[in-house]
Amino acid sequence: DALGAGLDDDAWDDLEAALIQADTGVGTATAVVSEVRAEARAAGVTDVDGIRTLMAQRLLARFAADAPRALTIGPPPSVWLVVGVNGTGKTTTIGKIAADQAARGRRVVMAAADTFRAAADEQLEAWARRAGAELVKHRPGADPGAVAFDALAHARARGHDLLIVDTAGRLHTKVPLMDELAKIRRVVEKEGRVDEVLLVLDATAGQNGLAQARSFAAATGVTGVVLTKLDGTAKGGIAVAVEQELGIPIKLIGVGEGLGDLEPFEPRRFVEALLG
Amino acid sequence: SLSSRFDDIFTRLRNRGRLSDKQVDEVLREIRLALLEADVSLRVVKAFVADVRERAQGAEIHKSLSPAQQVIKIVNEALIGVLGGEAKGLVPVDAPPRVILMAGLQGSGKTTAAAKLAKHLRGKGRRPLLAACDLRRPAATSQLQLLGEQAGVPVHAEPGATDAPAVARRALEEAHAENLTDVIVDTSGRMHVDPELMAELGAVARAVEPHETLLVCDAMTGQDAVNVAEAFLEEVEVTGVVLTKLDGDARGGAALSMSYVTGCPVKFAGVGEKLDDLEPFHPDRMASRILG
Ligand SMILES: Nc1nc2c(ncn2[C@@H]2O[C@H](COP(=O)(O)OP(=O)(O)OP(=O)(O)O)[C@@H](O)[C@H]2O)c(=O)[nH]1
Ligand SMILES: Nc1nc2c(ncn2[C@@H]2O[C@H](COP(=O)(O)OP(=O)(O)OP(=O)(O)O)[C@@H](O)[C@H]2O)c(=O)[nH]1
Ligand SMILES: [Mg+2]
Ligand SMILES: [Mg+2]
Repeated sequence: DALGAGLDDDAWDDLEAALIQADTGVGTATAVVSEVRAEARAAGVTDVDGIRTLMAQRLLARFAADAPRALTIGPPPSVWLVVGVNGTGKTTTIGKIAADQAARGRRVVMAAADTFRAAADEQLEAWARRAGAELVKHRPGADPGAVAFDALAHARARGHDLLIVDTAGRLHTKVPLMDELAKIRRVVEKEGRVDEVLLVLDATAGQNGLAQARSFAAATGVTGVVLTKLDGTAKGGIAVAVEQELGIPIKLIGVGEGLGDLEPFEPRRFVEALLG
Repeated sequence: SLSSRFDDIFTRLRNRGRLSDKQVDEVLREIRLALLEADVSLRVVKAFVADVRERAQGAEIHKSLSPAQQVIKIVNEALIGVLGGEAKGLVPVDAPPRVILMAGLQGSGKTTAAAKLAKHLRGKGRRPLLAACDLRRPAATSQLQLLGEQAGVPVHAEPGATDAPAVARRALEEAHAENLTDVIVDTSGRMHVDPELMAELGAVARAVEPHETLLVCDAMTGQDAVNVAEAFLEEVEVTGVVLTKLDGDARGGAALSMSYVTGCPVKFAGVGEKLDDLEPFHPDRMASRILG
């Protein structure tokens, strides 16, 4: 057609390719590009900048403008559970979050409820020290629910504002491990309130990130996502599907391995970075 | 599944003695979609599909295979070829110790893979040494020491050290002194776009001249796999890929991207968190997993 004269088929393919390469998945990429083509035709937009603006708008539309992006802190001790598959950055993220909360004047305690991974407690201990938080841990191999429960009692007794529970990485396909996670939540909720269940997703993950989110949401409920390792070249486009299909808000992003490398998730900035 | 989607295409289109261009086009579209859904990087998908097109176009129809089976066979063989052909082991070495360098992004599974490899080698009667050259991550050395203990393998560790290439070199000296057969060097996870960390990796490699450099990659890695593979290949001489967390349900297309870009076979598969959970990589099984 004469309209859309600014972009030929190859150029539209390139736009779709850019989205695919950002890990949005083929479905989202195709849908966004066909929406943009239709809008460009209707509005008579033919220039490259105009098309890019439409792309940003169509991507942004997939993020709820009114989603609760702040972390929910309830009456003390508020409990936040941190979950996700292996190696996504849970333990490191807890260190960052604790430091951020301490800077807001909150007293934080961490629970080393990953009792499986070699030296997990030592790793979390290092982060607790850096963040100025306390740590509750048991012996390796202890029951994770017991660690969390014990940490809650400690938090209540010492008047901590916030308890952050670190859990072992687990593949979402492993039913006994997902059941264990659900049990950890139930154990904590006997005596306390879980105000956040943060799913830590690795931005370098492809379409499997959506499957992870779906499974963790089913097992424990997920109130927010932390998207880590955005300081690489991966764009984390799977976040679009996580928000749009599951309605789970991305709350934070990890942008490095240091204590301060944590930022609030801002849909507009994310979309701009995705489009490059 | 892909094969049932192919069957649909071929029942709809009439068959002659050869695969028609139209049949090939439709089939290639399905393959492209399947590969992208499996997280194969777009650039690799395009090159792979172009290659399959060439092989399929004008291919004779075999009497014993349906056209759908025919195309599946072509795609499968092409996939297996890129993934490294039959299962490839570690490079053999005349004068021990063999030096194996583990490299990759943060959290990909290097430390666990290093310990698994050590245990596997010990099981074959070899005498490996693990070298703790991740001097950055909190408790990395303790993690490797604990895993080494579990594997029954000694660990060269220098708590408080800050010079990774020097630690690697001293580990190699220890292996020589103790007449050990393999040195497996664990390194910190690093972003391929971090110049300082990539330079450090290069320095570690130059310090010990590995016979085998394994790029460790998480099976859930998406489109970024090509960028990672290219960047690591620029810094060190990658000789193999280890694909981890294959016990999940990620399709694992990163395997194709990584071997395509590095020109190296995937040598091992991580299939669990325990130290026994390491398998030689099976390209044929991976091919059907990727195709879905
Ligand atoms: N570059 C970068 N690295 C990160 C980020 N977040 C975490 N990491 C690194 O990723 C690796 C894994 O982090 P961990 O905190 O141990 O991950 P985990 O989810 O607790 O791992 P498991 O407990 O084994 O499941 C470490 O090397 C971290 O330093 C990030 O935002 N950017
Ligand atoms: N399920 C499963 N988990 C794995 C596998 N390989 C490693 N892991 C887990 O993945 C997480 C990260 O493993 P590490 O060995 O610490 O990864 P790494 O690459 O050394 O991490 P950094 O040193 O921080 O870059 C741990 O929880 C491991 O138990 C695997 O094949 N299957
Ligand atoms: Mg952890
Ligand atoms: Mg490691």
